[in-house]
Amino acid sequence: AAGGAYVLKPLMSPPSREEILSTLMDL
Amino acid sequence: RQDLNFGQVVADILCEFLEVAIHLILYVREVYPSGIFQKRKKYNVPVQMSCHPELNQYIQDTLHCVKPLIEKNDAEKVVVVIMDKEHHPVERFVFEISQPPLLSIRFASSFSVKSNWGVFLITNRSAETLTGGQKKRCCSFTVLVHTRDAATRNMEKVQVIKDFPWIVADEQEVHMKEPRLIPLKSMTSDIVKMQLYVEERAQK
Repeated sequence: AAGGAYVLKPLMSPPSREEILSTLMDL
Repeated sequence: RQDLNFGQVVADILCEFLEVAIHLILYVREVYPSGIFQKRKKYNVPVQMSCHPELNQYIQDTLHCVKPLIEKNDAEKVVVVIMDKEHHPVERFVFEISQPPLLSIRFASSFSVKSNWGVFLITNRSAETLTGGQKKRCCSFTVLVHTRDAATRNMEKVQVIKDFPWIVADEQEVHMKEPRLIPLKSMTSDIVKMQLYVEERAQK
């Protein structure tokens, strides 16, 4: 990364659109 | 002691704002079904906020980890990256943060910043009309934090939740090839300066 700094992100991904849709159907 | 508390106040205010902004971006970009969003009023402006527990928890955990970096002025940018099906960035909503030197700040004025957020959000929302052509391809998102130099050896600062580890982002998520730059808003207050712009992938 530029300037010696890091760009960080969470290892885990957010819930996918499909996961959200499937939980909506469960309700 | 007051300066220490001040950093916390700034981080609290910014993270509260970023939470609203992230929800709004996800709604506007249709990353998730519109049915999980509810209209709320934040900063005297109607916004759309998710009411899905899992998604809300993810956003809260993310910002909970970002907060210590903002508190120590170690976060230069917080970026919401919207990605396509192939996990390539379509758009990057960049929140560039800078804080004045702590000693020059009048603590009491910190709360006046809230009245400005509404305008910021409205402008944020207008991104829809500016970059709506990309909407159909939005499938997922990630949040990136660009640290300042001082934070480079302090990965542990961001890993404050045990089961929510952070890693260095992939190059393809960080940079887009020849992006179209769309400045949205610049806001300056006594406690913080924030600039919002969008980097949009060039249309094929």
